[in-house]
Amino acid sequence: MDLSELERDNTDRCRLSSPVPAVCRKEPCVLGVDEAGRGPVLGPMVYAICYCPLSRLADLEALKVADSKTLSESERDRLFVKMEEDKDFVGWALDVLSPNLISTSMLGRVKYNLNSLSHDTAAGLVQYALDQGVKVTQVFVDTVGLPEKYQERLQQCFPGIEVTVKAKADALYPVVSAASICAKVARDQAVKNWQFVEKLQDVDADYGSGYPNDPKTKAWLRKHVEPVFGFPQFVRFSWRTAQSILEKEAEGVTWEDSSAEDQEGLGKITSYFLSEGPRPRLPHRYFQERGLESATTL
Amino acid sequence: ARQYVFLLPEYLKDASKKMKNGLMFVKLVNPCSGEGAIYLFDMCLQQLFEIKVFKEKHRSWFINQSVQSEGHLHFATPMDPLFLILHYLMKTEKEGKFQPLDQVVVDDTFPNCTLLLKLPELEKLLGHVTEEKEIDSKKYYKYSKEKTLKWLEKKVNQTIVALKTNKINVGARVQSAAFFPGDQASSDKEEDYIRYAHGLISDYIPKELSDDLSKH
Amino acid sequence: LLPCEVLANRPAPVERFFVPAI
Repeated sequence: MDLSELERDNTDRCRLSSPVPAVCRKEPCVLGVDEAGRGPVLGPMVYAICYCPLSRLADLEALKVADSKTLSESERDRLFVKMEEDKDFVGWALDVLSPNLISTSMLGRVKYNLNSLSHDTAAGLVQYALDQGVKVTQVFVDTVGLPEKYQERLQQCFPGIEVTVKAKADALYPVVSAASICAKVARDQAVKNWQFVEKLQDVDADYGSGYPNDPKTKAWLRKHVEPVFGFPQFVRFSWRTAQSILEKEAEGVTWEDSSAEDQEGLGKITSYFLSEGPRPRLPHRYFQERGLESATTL
Repeated sequence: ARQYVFLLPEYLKDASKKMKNGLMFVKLVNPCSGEGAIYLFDMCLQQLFEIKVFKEKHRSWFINQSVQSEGHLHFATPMDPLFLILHYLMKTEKEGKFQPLDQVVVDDTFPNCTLLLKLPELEKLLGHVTEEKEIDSKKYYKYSKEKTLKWLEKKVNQTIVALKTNKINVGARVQSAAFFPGDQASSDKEEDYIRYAHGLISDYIPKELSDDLSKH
Repeated sequence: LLPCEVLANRPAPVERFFVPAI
């Protein structure tokens, strides 16, 4: 899988896709959606779709793309290669969401939480397939959050398509399992070849599974915390695991809109009435308008 | 260690190279409030600079490979030392007699005020604000209010020219919130310029002299 | 100049982690 675009800039998101098989523009197709890397505190989250004509579902099943969770990494890689070979009837697309995008979305001033980001990404990929001319008639999605709500949202986006949102969809529908394989292959490769934009010197690649409860991952986080900058952008700052390390190991930072400001700003209401001695003469407006005051101490 | 970010005139750069302590920060009196303030003395050129500081909340600096927590920005701008000497001359006004300068410019709160006595052309400067007498080739000075007001009037006029040249908005405050130069210049009246310039100069002189200047 | 206050004066790997922007 060619992730060179991601390796060039892994601070935002990037979309990859296979060519659209001609038959998918002619025959009604079924499309599966799944993601990989939702839980880890490290690395990107990858959303994938995989689609094929209804008439070729049996061939897709024959690829043994059974429940991707039961497959090893090498088996997934091999299966992905086979799907690539069967590109005359199988198509896929990915949306790689960088850890930086996840962190900045979840921690932004206007919160954009992971579920919304996930739902929008899934809908975006289905729309992408439609824009490529794929004749999608059925969509199967592995659930994120409440299946009913998610199903309702997606059905609203795509009224002409039969949408099914189900938990464990990757075990039920081969096209979802195929999507899950694409997502996992992409995530594993992205994590393995992660380019640290921070030019870290002694970065060790042994960060374990990336899941918060993995001792190797926790050790790696503790080793790479930087008191002023926190972590490399490989880390999802919005994860509780990362935040609790920052609270212990990193320096505090205050922002214009941080709550501390309110207490400080209010002060004692009486202070406005009690004349506390002669008011120091204010500097001339020329200086006030420019925020300049005499330096009385260095 | 703490680090400071200063905007300085370019020519000061070599002052600190030419001689040890080429540039010294000293605490001297603020001639308007009588409190202490930080000044920069360039010992080579014997020039005085006032220090203004721009400090907003929640600001820090990255300086090379370090973070400086307090994100203040300091400006050093040349200041006429006569404003400081005037402060001491006015303090001795009540005694009403001619005195040698080194008995006037003394201050145990800001002992560095003696640096002012080493300024070149000090005598010429003093001529703007004092009457002087020479006895046995020693000079004695007495504060002169009317000479000082004439000198300040010149300062106000120079400031008015500078305000116009720099298109500083001197009109009603409401426009000044976006004090970008340009559109308002023509509309401001001469009166506004005089008032604004008087206000600026008054940041460097005691209150009663500011009132006298306003009448003058 | 940062739009926030870091509550410490200390060395920091600025050039590795920070790209100045206006």
